[in-house]
Amino acid sequence: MTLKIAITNQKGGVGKTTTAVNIAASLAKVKRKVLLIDADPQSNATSAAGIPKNSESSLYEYFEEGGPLTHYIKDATGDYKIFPANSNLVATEKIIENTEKREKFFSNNLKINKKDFDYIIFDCPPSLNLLTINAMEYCKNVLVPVQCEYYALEGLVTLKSTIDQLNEARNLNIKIAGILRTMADWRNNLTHQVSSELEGHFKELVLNTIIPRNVKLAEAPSYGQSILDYDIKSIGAEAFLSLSGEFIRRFENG
Amino acid sequence: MTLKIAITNQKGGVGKTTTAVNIAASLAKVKRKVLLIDADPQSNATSAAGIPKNSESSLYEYFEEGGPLTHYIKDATGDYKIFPANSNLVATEKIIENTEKREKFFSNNLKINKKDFDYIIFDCPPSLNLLTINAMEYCKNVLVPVQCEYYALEGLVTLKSTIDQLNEARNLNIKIAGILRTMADWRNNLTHQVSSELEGHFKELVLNTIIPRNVKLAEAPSYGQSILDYDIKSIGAEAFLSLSGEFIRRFENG
Ligand SMILES: Nc1ncnc2c1ncn2[C@@H]1O[C@H](COP(=O)(O)OP(=O)(O)OP(=O)(O)O)[C@@H](O)[C@H]1O
Ligand SMILES: Nc1ncnc2c1ncn2[C@@H]1O[C@H](COP(=O)(O)OP(=O)(O)OP(=O)(O)O)[C@@H](O)[C@H]1O
Ligand SMILES: [Mg+2]
Ligand SMILES: [Mg+2]
Repeated sequence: MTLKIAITNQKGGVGKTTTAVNIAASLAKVKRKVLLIDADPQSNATSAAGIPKNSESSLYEYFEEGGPLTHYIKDATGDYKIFPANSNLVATEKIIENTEKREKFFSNNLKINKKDFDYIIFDCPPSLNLLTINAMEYCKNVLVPVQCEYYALEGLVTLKSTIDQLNEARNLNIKIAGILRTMADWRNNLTHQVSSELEGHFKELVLNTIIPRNVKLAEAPSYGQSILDYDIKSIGAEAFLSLSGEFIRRFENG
Repeated sequence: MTLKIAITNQKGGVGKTTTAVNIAASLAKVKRKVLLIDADPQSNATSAAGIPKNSESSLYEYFEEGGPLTHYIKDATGDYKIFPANSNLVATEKIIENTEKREKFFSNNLKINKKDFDYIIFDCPPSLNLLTINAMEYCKNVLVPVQCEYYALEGLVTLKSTIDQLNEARNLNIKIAGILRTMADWRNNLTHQVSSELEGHFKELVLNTIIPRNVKLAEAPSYGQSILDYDIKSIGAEAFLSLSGEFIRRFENG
C-alpha cells in the first residue's frame, strides 16, 4: 500500500525541502522504495538530489508532452527516485487554473503505478497555491514542518483553517498527518516556548522526533547530497534516521 | 523626495519581514517619516508591529472600499506607520489578475501623498506573484535579503533573471538597489563561503551591513515589538541601526 505525504507550510524557510530530501533518503536507507516529487519551481529539492535544475524534466513537461513516467523520474544521490522540477512549473499553475475541478488536477492526470513505490513524497512551495493544493489533495496526508519560532507558529493556525475550509467547500478530505518541529535550538527559550505551545495545541499530531538546528543540514545540499551521504555521524543525520523510524511506526503500522 | 523600497525574495524564510520591520523602526528612530506596507497575506509584519492580524484594514479593503488613507494606516509600536495586512489580501491578487496593465495596479490605484513620508517600504510574500510584482513596480527599487546559505544563493539568480525578463517584456524598469546578508553566523564555513560568493558576483550591490543571527530578533515579534524596543543593546539592534545609516548614505545622499 503506497503511502503519500505532502510536505507543506506556506510559511517560508521552515525546513520543507530539508525534510523532504532527508526523509526520502532515510526511508530509502531502510529499503523503502521512495519517490520524491519536487512541486516547487525553485527546484531546491532537485538540486539537493544532485540533479541539474534546468533539466527538461518536470511535472510541466509530463502534463504537456505525456510519455512514460520513467522518462521523467531520475535517480537521486540517495537511493531514492526524484521527479525533478524546473522553472516551467510556474506555467503548470496557470494551466491548472483553467481546468474543471482544479484541486484534483494531479489526482486526474498524474498516473503513477502505486506498486512501484512504498512512499510518494511531495516538496511544496511556500504558498497555498494550486500546486500545493493539488499535492495535498493527491496525498490526502500532510506533514507540516514548523520552525520553533513565533511566525511559524502563527502560520500553522492559518494553514489548519485553510485546510478545513478547502475540505468543507470542495469535499477534499485532506488531513494533517503530523507536525514536525525543525531547527530546534534548546539553548534558546523561544524553542522551549514554541515547542510546548505546539504540544499543548496539537497534542498527538506533534511528532516525537524533533530536528535540531545543525549546520551540516544546510551544507549538504551544496554538494547535491542528503545528510546521510554528507555526514552520517551528524546530529542531523541521527534525527532523520529516527524520523524514518517514527514514519514506519506511525504510517505503516498505523 | 520619498524613497520607495520593496523587500523581496521568493526564497522563503530569508528575513524579509524581520528586515522590513526593523529597518522601518530604525529609520523612524533617526527621525525619518516611514510607512511600512504589509503586502503578505501571512501578515507577519502586521503582528510584529503590534497590530491584530484580523483587522478589517488592508490593501484589500482600501482597493475595494476606498476612502482616506488615514482610515487604513495605523501607528506601529516603533514610531513608524504601518498599512496592515490580513488574509483578504489573497483576493486582491485575483482582482489584479483580471485588470489591464496588471503590473501597474498599485501604481495606478495606491494614492499615497509622497509629502507625508520619507520612506515607503513594502514587505513581500515568498513568491513572485502579482502582489510582489506590483510592489516592485511601485517602488522600482528592490532590497533583497539573502540568508547566508546555499538555497538562498540559488534563489537570487532566479530573482535577478525574473526581474530582467519583466523589465524587458513589460518595460518596468525595476532594479536591485541592494543585497542584504542576513542570519550570518561566522562560526560556520557556509556563511563565509556564501558571503564571499555574493561579494564576487554582485560587487557593489552587496550592502556593507550584515545582519548577524541573533535570537533576540526572533523573540521580538512575539511581543509585537521591533528589536529597538525589545532589546536595544542586542547585536541585532546594533546591526539594524547601522543599516539605517547605510540606507541614508546610499539612498538619500546616493
Ligand atoms: N535543522 C536545520 N538546521 C540547520 N539549517 C537548516 C535546518 N533545516 C533547514 N536548514 C536550512 O535553513 C534554510 C531553510 O530551509 P529549507 O529551504 O529546507 O526550508 P523550506 O521550508 O523548504 O523553504 P521554502 O519556504 O523557501 O521552500 C536552508 O538554507 C536550509 O539549508
Ligand atoms: N538575523 C536573525 N537572527 C535570528 N533569527 C532571525 C533573524 N532574521 C530572521 N529571523 C527569524 O527567522 C525566521 C524567518 O525570518 P522572516 O520571517 O523574517 O523571513 P521571511 O523572509 O519574511 O519569511 P517568509 O518567506 O515566510 O515571508 C523568523 O522566525 C525570524 O524571527
Ligand atoms: Mg523549500
Ligand atoms: Mg515574511
